[in-house]
Amino acid sequence: TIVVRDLHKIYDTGAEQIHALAGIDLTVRAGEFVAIMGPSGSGKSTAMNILGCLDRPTRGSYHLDGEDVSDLSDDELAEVRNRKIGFVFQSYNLIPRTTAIENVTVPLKYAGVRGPEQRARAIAALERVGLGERLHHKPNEMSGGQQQRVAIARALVTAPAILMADEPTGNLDSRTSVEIMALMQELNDAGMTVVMVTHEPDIALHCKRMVHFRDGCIELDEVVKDR
Amino acid sequence: TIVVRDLHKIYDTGAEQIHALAGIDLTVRAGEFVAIMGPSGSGKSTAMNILGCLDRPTRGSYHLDGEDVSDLSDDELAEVRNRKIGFVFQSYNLIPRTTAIENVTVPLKYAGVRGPEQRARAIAALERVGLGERLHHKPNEMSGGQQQRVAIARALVTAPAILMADEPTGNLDSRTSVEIMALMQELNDAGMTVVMVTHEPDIALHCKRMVHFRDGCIELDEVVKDR
Ligand SMILES: Nc1ncnc2c1ncn2[C@@H]1O[C@H](COP(=O)(O)OP(=O)(O)OP(=O)(O)O)[C@@H](O)[C@H]1O
Ligand SMILES: Nc1ncnc2c1ncn2[C@@H]1O[C@H](COP(=O)(O)OP(=O)(O)OP(=O)(O)O)[C@@H](O)[C@H]1O
Ligand SMILES: [Mg+2]
Ligand SMILES: [Mg+2]
Repeated sequence: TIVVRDLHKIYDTGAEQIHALAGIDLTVRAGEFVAIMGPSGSGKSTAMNILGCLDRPTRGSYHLDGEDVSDLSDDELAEVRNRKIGFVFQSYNLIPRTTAIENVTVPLKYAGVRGPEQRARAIAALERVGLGERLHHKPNEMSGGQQQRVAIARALVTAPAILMADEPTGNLDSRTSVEIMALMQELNDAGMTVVMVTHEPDIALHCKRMVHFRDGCIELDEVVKDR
Repeated sequence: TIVVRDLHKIYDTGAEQIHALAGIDLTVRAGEFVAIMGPSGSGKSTAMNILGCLDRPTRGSYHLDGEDVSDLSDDELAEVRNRKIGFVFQSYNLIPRTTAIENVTVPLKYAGVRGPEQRARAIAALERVGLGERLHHKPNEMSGGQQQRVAIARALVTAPAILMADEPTGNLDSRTSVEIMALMQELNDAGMTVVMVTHEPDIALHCKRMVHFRDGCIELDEVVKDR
């Protein structure tokens, strides 16, 4: 369960202070399938980075499965993250000059999975996102949408309890997007909690709940009909 | 006018050969407003990079305004590109650790525009895409969609004859996307040729012609009704 209360994030660029999150209250229960939407600059990625244990709030609390993670050290955050969360970055963050299969095995190394099993699971994850033919390609030898799918495979390969994806279909054509959403639905049916940012209403309709951001606040939190 | 005939691009990764473009024939006349669509990996960015004089074809011809540019040197390609084309990359390619306003002035320096005018035009371009409040932010101090809009401003600041944009609204919410498309329509009405890749059908409907790629070929080339 994800519970955030009065979450604030203030970025200090030296020249000015940006109040990116201005008091977010949000609860996501295990097994939910949530879309986060809102205008460019409204705080979606900032919220995802805190929920994903990649960053700390300036003010407010974040309890993940009952544990207060608002003020952990970087190492402690990394440990929680690796154990519970698969994260798809808005800009993919693939390791350059490193093949798809090597990129996808990285989380398995941290999880202590043994060598031969690492390779098998990485191949399965890449095939799952339609990249069985690109295992040995490096990021600069792949299309934008292929890089995006490697990032998705990497987030899923540890079978995390929670998938957090920041615009996972931003560079995918409609058909490939629908295939990815079908994959997420399957994982959600099997119990995985899914929280994803999307700006495409069609994609959001695959989710079960839509949380709308505006200017660092949540302005609407609604259930998707007929899901 | 853009005229490509039997355009091929083969990438050699050492391990294998990828036939990314398998014989493209395409003509785009001055003032057209064209959307390029197709599945992930179908050759859209590869085609855009050749059209944008960022890369050379493996086989086939490309005549830009009557000039054969298929086999120019890197310097010659850069000269044509800077003179005629504004290019928005799928991955933005902003200069890191460099502010928005500095990123946007770069093409003006190459164009020999004088200092004070550089600054004025860069500010105007950034305000045009809604980033008047982010002039002095560096890429890592901006949201994904804000970085994307800096890339658009940079492509437009030289008022090029041709705008080539590879997924310019991929990270923008619907409202901001519509604002950007309205800007492109305005520029197109004023005579700018616009060629843009998009995977969003709603966005493509702002264009006047849709060219559909599949597996490195053009499978459909249609006029958008009621435009
Ligand atoms: N430098 C490269 N080396 C090897 N293969 C490449 C290289 N660049 C692209 N490719 C391959 O060429 C094909 C076409 O790539 P391209 O980037 O043009 O696709 P795209 O239509 O833009 O896809 P997307 O919608 O995902 O951005 C892809 O299968 C890709 O893997
Ligand atoms: N490191 C930073 N330093 C300063 N300001 C920042 C930083 N990161 C983000 N911001 C600002 O905080 C605000 C929220 O950014 P955020 O990335 O969360 O938006 P977003 O909703 O994800 O936008 P998009 O849809 O464009 O990806 C933006 O106005 C942005 O300029
Ligand atoms: Mg974002
Ligand atoms: Mg592409």
